Amino acid sequence: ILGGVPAPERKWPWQVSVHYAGLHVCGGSILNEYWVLSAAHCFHRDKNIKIYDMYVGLVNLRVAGNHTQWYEVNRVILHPTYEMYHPIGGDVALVQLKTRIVFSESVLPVCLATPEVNLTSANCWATGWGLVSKQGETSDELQEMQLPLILEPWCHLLYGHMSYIMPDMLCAGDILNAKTVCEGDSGGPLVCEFNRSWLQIGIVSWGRGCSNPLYPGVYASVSYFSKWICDNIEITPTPAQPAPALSPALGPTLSVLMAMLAGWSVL
Amino acid sequence: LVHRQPENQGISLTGSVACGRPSMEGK
Repeated sequence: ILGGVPAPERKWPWQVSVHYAGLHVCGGSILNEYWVLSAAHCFHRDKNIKIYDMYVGLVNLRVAGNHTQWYEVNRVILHPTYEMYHPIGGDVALVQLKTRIVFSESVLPVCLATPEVNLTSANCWATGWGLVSKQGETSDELQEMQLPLILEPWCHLLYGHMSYIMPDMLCAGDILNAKTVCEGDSGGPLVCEFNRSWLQIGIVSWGRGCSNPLYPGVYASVSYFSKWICDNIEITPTPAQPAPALSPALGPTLSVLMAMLAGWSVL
Repeated sequence: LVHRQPENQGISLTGSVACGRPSMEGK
């Protein structure tokens, strides 16, 4: 995030850090106990999902708090139109975790925006652990930034070509104050407040660099993909849970207990 | 599974807790 400030704890409890080989690479957001929403391009480079981990309840990448949880990935569903009609079009990924998230005051789901959501004069924020300067500096602290949405005709004008911005994308950024998202923020949420609830309207996707404010950040439109997201979560079975097993130390103890109970039953 | 919240035009994908409601409000 360029031009942001450190986010207070518990302010964005749906924020996810996507780790690849132990390093933060992308953001994501919690949809429910098993599902995280992120960007397809965060998962495209390597199909081995075993190398990815999801962290929730995290504010500082180097400090695990009381509510920090770590999850392995069970499956990743990329949108079928990813890279089909645009180099970074259809940039949506649904990530199913192997085990369920335990909600707390630091770990909560976000709402999804519907196609009919009215974005006029909305209070919108982006969050992430991406680059914080055009020189490539990073921050371990989650950054937050309030930013205005940019209407589609203006975004077309700024990017200078009609085909760059597709109907499944939206633009946001503070052109005057050079506030925008950057590398490492991808997959993270753009949320807006409606009636005291936060709805996710965008997924950080792409932009022409981060340092030129005249090229705003481009986000995958959540309302455009909301039906696909809901349908896929609904039809995908929850992962099989491992059967509970007795620990070697507990086995003999239970055997003794069972023998005692058997003796009592005779009495 | 899908619970629409008409008052805020949002979709909640979980029935166990309210979506989009942090316990700490930003200033």
